[in-house]
Amino acid sequence: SNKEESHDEL
Amino acid sequence: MNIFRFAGDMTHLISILVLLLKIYATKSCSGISLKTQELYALVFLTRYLDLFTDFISVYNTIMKLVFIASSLAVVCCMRMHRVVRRSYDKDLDTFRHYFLILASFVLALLVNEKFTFQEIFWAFSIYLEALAILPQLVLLQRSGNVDNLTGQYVFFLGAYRAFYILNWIYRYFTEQHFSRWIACVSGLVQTVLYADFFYYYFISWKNNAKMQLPA
Repeated sequence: SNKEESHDEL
Repeated sequence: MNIFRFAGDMTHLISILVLLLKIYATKSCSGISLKTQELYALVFLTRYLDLFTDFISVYNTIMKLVFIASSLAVVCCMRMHRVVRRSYDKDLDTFRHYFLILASFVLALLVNEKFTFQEIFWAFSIYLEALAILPQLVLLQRSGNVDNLTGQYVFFLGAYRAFYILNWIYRYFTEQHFSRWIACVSGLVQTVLYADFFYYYFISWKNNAKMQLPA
């Protein structure tokens, strides 16, 4: 999803 | 995950290890800003609120826990440890970091991906991380001298930022729908803040001399 994509970094 | 992001995460991890090494080996935190360390602890605590709600990978979860634990360990050590606490440059570390927290929070309320509790704190942590190095840079500027391990610590932190920018450039060209301008713009601002430090770091490295910042 879009949310996961934008928060997959640390 | 690409090589640039991995290199960024590793240099971030190394910077924390160097900091812990400095504090534990020399039993001293001179040259280290407690305010910057407190801001980083706040950054990790507010960014990783998704730790229990969104699972991305084992790698991400472990790294998040490591960053939270290590940042809290540094703050506790600088505040509580009898010997370490004495070496803290309290008079040089006078940056009003509450303003950075306030400014980041207001900005997060105004500019976020979604107006939800988690998203606002995520944006807040991104903005605060960009500014969190300021008390540290001001402290080094004021003390003039930068000891070896403190210099390495800030160098690796800056390297982490530089690798993340390469990571975003890479992702921009290799992924469809790659848009994360909040993180990218903040990351760019954060990296620019290191430019001055890097300049003097490389001069001292080139001359093989102890690092000094101009008054």
